[in-house]
Amino acid sequence: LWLQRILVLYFSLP
Amino acid sequence: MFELRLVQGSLLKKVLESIKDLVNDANFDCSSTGFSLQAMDSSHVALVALLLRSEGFEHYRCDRNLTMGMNLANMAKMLKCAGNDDIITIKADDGTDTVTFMFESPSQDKISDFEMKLMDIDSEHLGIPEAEYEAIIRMPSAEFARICRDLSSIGDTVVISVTKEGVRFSARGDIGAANIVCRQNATVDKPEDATIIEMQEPVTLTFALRYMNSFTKATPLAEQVTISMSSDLPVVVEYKVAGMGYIRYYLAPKIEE
Repeated sequence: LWLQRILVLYFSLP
Repeated sequence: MFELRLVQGSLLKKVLESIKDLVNDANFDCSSTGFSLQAMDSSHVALVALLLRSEGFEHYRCDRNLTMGMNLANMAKMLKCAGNDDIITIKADDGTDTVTFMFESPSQDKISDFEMKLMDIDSEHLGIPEAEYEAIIRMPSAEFARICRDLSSIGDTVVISVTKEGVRFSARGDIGAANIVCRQNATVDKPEDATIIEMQEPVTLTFALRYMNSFTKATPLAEQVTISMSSDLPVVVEYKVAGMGYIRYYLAPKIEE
């Protein structure tokens, strides 16, 4: 099973 | 007051074509640095960052920082009305909710202006730290586009694997599997045909091809593309914009559970 990650897991929100 | 003038107006047309399929609405930030944009696609999986530096324009005036929210499909419709050789001017006055695009033919015998309504867009601006990447691939952008297109007829995802042998793009699907290996090739007549692989560590990551194919809409902007990868980090796919800036696409990898 492949899980598509999202960008906010890597980059911070201000 | 904000005003920019770009003699090579086709660049702006190409920039819009490169981002309009990924993002519907976006805020353009205008500052003394330049004309920039950061926007995520609606599923928050991919991000596009555009920078066109002020020095790259024939004329650039920005009295104070300004954010212009635009619907990119509408903006692309307007820019499509500019000829490929036209000079494009973008103007916005303080306190108005419109932006004006002006197109001048090279011989100055036709001048058009199009006014577009601006929008209020709530956008999340992500903080993207500078990173040292484990592998950086520079290759002809048309070759990368071809690989993404070919593999998407086989599967939905691409596995990109960088080793000292080269870079391998793999896809698998119901009808079979495909592997495309590109080796470093720096001994070419033209530098834009080179494939250069800088690898600190071997890296293997999996990405959705749908997004990669969308990034390759930027191919007409640059002869070369740079793909930067590190384990468990979003990939960065970068196209330079004629010495005045860049379009960078970030894409989160798929992780096996």
